[in-house]
Amino acid sequence: MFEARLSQGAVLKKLIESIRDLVSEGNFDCSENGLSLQAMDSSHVALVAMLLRPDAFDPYRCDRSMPLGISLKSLSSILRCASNDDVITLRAEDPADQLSLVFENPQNDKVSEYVLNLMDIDSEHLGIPETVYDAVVHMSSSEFQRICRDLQQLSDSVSIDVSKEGVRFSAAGEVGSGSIALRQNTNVDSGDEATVIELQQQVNLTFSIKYLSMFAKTTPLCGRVTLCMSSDVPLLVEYKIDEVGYVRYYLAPKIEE
Amino acid sequence: TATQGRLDSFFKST
Repeated sequence: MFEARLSQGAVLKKLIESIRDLVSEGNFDCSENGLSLQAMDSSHVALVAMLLRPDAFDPYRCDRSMPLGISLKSLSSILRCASNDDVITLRAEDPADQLSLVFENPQNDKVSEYVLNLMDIDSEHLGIPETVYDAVVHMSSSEFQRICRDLQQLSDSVSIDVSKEGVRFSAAGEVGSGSIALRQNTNVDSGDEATVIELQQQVNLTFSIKYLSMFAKTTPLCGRVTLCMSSDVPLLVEYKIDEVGYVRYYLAPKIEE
Repeated sequence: TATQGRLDSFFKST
C-alpha cells in the first residue's frame, strides 16, 4: 500500500509540467525514501532525476518499495484537473496497476477523484557517480530561463565559460553571435537574483540549448538554479523543491571535433 | 562543429 498526501498540490502539478516534454513515461519509485523518478530522454542525451522525500507529504506511507509506471502525458492531463491550491493525495495498492488521485479544495467542500491506469515500463537505471565539480554556479532560475530563450534565437548550441570573474553564456550562428556575462553579485536586494560561483578551475563547455530550455521549464518550482560543470562530464542542473526534494537534470556535453 | 555526446558514455547501467 502506498499513500501520500501533499498539502501543496501545486508542487506536483509544476513538477510534472516541468518534465513532461523531456520524458514521455517513467517508473516513479515509491519507497521509504520517498517518491523518486529517474528517466532518460529518448535520444539518451539528457536524464532527469527527481525526489520528493517523505517529509514533503503528510502523511506518507509506503509498506514496500514498488514502481509506478506512469505516462507523463496522462498524469499531466489528470493533474490539470486539480486547482493550484488543492491538496493532492496519491494512493496505490500493492501490486499497483492503478494510481488513485484525490484533489481536495482548501474549503474542504469539494473532492475530486481520478484514477490513472499504470503501465509496465522496462526502464534502464543509470548509476550516477558522486562528482566534485570544477565549477558550480548558483543563479536566478528566471535569469537562466531568459538566457536560454535569448540565445536559442542565434544557435542550437551554447558555450558556458566559468571563471573567477563570472559566468559567460555565448552562442554563434548564421545570423551572428551573442553573449551574456553575469558577474558574481551577492549584494543584491533579493536573494533569488544573486549569482554565486564556486570555482576549482575554469571550465568552458558546450551544450544543446534545446535541452537547457526544457530544463528551464522547472523555473516555476524554484527561484534558484545550480549549474555544476567539469570538463568532459555531463552538466548537472539542479532545482531544489523547498527543503523536501529536488529535480536534477544531467546533460551530455557537445564534443568539439 | 560539435557532436552531441550521449549519457550512456558517462553513466553505467545498474
